[in-house]
Parts: sequence; C-alpha cells; structure tokens
Amino acid sequence: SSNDDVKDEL
Amino acid sequence: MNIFRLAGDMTHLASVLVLLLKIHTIKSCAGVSLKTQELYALVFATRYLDIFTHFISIYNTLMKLIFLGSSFSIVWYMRRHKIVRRSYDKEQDTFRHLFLILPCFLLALVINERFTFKEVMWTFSLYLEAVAILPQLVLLQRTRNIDNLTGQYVFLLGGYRALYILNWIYRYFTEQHFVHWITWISGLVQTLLYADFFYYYFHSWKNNEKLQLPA
Repeated sequence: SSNDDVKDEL
Repeated sequence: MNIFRLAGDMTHLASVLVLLLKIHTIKSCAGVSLKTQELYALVFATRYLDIFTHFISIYNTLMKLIFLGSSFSIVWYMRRHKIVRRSYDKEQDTFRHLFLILPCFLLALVINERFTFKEVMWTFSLYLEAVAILPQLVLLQRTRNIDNLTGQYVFLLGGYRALYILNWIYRYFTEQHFVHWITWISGLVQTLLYADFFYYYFHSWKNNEKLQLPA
C-alpha cells in the first residue's frame, strides 16, 4: 500500500 | 534504490563507523554527546519495531541491525566501558532528554497517518530523529577544541540527511512516490539544523584551520 512504500527507507 | 539513497545510507554508515573507530580505537568519547547517542538508540528501537515481521530486503534488514547494534553499543561504551567513560564530558553534556522526547511523543500522538501503536511509534521516531542532534550541537558549541573525528562524525550525519532529501526529490519525479509530509517536513527540519555547523565546517576547511564554533 502507499502507506508502506516509504518504509523501505532507513 | 537510487544513487542518492545509497549514498545517503553509506554516509550514515560512515558516520557511525567514524564514531565507533574513535571510541573503540582511541578509547575516547571526548566531545561526543551521550544524550544524542541515547536519543538515536531510542529512534532506531522505535522505528524498527517490525524488523523481524516485515521483510523488505536483506540490505534493509542488515542496515537496520547495524544501526540498532552500533547505537546501543556506543551508549554501552560511553556508560559502562571503564576507560571510555572517563573521557565523557558529563558536566558539559547537560541537555535534558525529556524536553525533546515528550514533545515529539505528544506530536506523534496528534499528527500521524494512522492511529495505531506501530504507526505512532514510527512517527515518533521521525520527529525525534529530527531533533536528536541538538544535544551534540550544543556540546560542540561548548567544546573549544573539536577533534577531527567528532567534526567528521557530525559532518557525515548532516551529509546523510542532505542526500536523503535529494533521494525524496528523485523518487518524487521517478516513482510517483507517495508524498509523506511527515517524513519530508521532519527530514527538512533535521537537515536545516546542520546548516550552521556546515557553514563553519567548510569555513575552517577552506582556511585550513581547526574547527571552532562561535560561542
């Protein structure tokens, strides 16, 4: 989901 | 993963390695703020809650483990190691954690994308990371002689933040990357905190002088 895609960052 | 993101992560990794090198090899933590290091340990502990339940890539998991491990071991060195702890400038490192932790936590409770435990903790970690460098910057300002490794550590940390902003701009144009205003704004605030330091860092580098911040 769009909410999760930024969480590939550290 | 784009080049800015990779360069940002590598700069972050380099900053941690420089600090560990100073502490482990020279057995000194002079000029390093324990308050900032404890805040970073809290930042990573609250951000990576899903490290073992939400797999992204081996790279991602490995980097998370490195950041968790290094931040907690730096705190351990500064508090417990019998030689390193003697060089800690306790009297100068007086910033109160709670003045940063409490407002960040309250802000995360109010401004978040989803009101769930994990999401609030993740948001809290972003807000806290934005201001976690403050005790270190205050300590640098009080320390008349900033040694090279401490100066490089802060410079690399600031560089990592600047590269992450380039990474977001790149992702915005290339991936239709969903804009997370919380990440962008707290990241921007964090980077701006380094502006003053960068100015004096480059100034001393250009003139080949020792780094000194004005009182």
